[in-house]
Amino acid sequence: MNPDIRKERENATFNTDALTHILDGNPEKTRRRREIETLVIKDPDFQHEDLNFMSRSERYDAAVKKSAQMILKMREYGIADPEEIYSYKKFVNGQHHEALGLHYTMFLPTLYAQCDAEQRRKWLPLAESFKVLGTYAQTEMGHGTHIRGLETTATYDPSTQEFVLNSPTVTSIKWWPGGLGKTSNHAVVLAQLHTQGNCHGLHAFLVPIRDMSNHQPLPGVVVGDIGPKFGFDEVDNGFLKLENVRIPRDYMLMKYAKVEPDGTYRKPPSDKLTYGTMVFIRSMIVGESARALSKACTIAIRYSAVRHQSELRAGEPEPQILDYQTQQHKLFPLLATAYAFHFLGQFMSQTYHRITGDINQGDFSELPELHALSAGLKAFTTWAANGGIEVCRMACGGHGYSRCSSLPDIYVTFTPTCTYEGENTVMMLQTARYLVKSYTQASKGQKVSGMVSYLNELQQRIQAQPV
Amino acid sequence: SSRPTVVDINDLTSLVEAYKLRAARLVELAAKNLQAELQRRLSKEDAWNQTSIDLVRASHAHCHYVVVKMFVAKLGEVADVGVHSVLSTLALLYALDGIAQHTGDFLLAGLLSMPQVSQISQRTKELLAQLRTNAVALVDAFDYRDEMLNSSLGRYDGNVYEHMFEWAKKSPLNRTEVHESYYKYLKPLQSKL
Repeated sequence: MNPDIRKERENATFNTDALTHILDGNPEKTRRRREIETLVIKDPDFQHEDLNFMSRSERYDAAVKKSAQMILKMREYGIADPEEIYSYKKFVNGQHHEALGLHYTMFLPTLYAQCDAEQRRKWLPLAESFKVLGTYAQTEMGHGTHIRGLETTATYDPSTQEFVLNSPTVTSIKWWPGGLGKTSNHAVVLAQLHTQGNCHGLHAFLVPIRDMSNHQPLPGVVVGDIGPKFGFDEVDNGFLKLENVRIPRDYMLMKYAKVEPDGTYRKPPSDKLTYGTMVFIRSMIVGESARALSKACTIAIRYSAVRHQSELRAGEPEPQILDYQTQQHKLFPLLATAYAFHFLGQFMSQTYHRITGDINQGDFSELPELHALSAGLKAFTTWAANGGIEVCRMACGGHGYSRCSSLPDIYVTFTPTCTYEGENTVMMLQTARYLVKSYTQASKGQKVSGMVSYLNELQQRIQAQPV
Repeated sequence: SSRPTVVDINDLTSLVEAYKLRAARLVELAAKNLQAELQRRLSKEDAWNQTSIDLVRASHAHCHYVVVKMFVAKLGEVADVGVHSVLSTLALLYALDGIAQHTGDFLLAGLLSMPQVSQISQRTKELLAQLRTNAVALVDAFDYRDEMLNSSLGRYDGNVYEHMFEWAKKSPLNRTEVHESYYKYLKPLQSKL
């Protein structure tokens, strides 16, 4: 043990484990997480060459191998609780994403949330046994966060009771979904629903894209990898062009909106339900911001305790760089931010589960607030964490530039969160729409609730002190 | 301007209140600016676009308030005295640093006085010094094992330089003492000059 870092630990004024328990939730969760981590460390199947020294193709290959092994090992060890699955996968993957990431984080949650009872019976066993390998294809080459602008069409043909899916333009080609390029054989495709001559907006369809027996692309499906990116080397983010691809009527996810056999359309109780999976991911990204920033802070602060540089007082030995006020000013507010985001992530996860529980009971009253909060906090935390990671890298001087610091990996892996699941400025404007609406309601004397309830007080103040 | 200064810069409850009032003011400002654009007979869409900077700022302030509020709320659940103390210091630093980054908002809202801005700067420096003792323990509490961080600089044992040197030796360029590009390009070049 380096003597400087040992001294730091000896001087601490609190019990580190007690704080770890708070971050994990309770001591039992810490114990179980550490147990799972030990399973991974001791597993020779997860030992491999440093990814930094591999080509992209080798990294994708290693990621697919790891994903396949993870699935088998989680079955073997009986890891089934979602939090434990998350913990296991996080530890296996380290800073990197996995080839089957979207199957877990978007495809399965979409099926759970948007299939009707019959569809659940059919698709969940296939997806949970990985016979169906799925992804979530929403973004198009020419269209991102503005989902009403998406061009992919699903036109209902009552004569065959099928939807005909098309990518009518180059800009409508699905672009970027993780695992779409080479890994998946199915995709949840978001497309504009046309039936009986009317367009009813965006709906989710389960589209087979590769043959389940030989993995070859199906007729009418043009699919592939979009090429190297800024990070995400392990993931085959893909493109998908659909040319008159026919799918049966019950491949539209019909828990809320429905198309009857004759083509009659039945509206969902809320348009926002179609984007439920995105809201879920945005809510989870808040916690991801905390994790990425806390990793960067861990690296930069430990290194700052070890690194000695220059002179504070002439003739004395070089001090630890953590003793410089400027270094503390760079790192400690970020450390505070990492903690703030950890607790915010816990709150956001609880809020998401509480409100989706209400939605499942038919209460949609808090859905708009969940939408606004998840969008805004996703943007707020990812912007702060992204900038913070870069500050941590620069706080490590020249060595922060080396891949051995892990800071470049943390940065490039985290950066896309500022644009995926909604570009941040657009997210902030979505939140603003809710704030302005709430302000307008409050100014008319209607009570608003939840996190915007302070706008009620604003109204009282305005009335008390007319300008 | 008629609003009294409400902030006690050492009191977290007071700081949450300040963030709340700042958010309220910026939401109000954005809504009024939007209204003003509409009164200039702009279409709804154009008025929205012409106000979008204010709207993003309002959203940012709202989110900032939520973060500070939830951090302070969490402190109420922490029973361990030592942990509570260090987390309170972090929460105070987070709140004051946020004010320092957005001083203009708080001044314009009448929530801060000019002397308080200087006090915040001074208090922030004190908090940095106070956190210095616990900085390594605070990152240890995140409990990232070396295998997960995969960082030579962030190793738990602090043996940074030894590990960096071992890592560099694994670089594919070091598989041979002399790289083949020397024979293919450099040696012929040297022979021609």
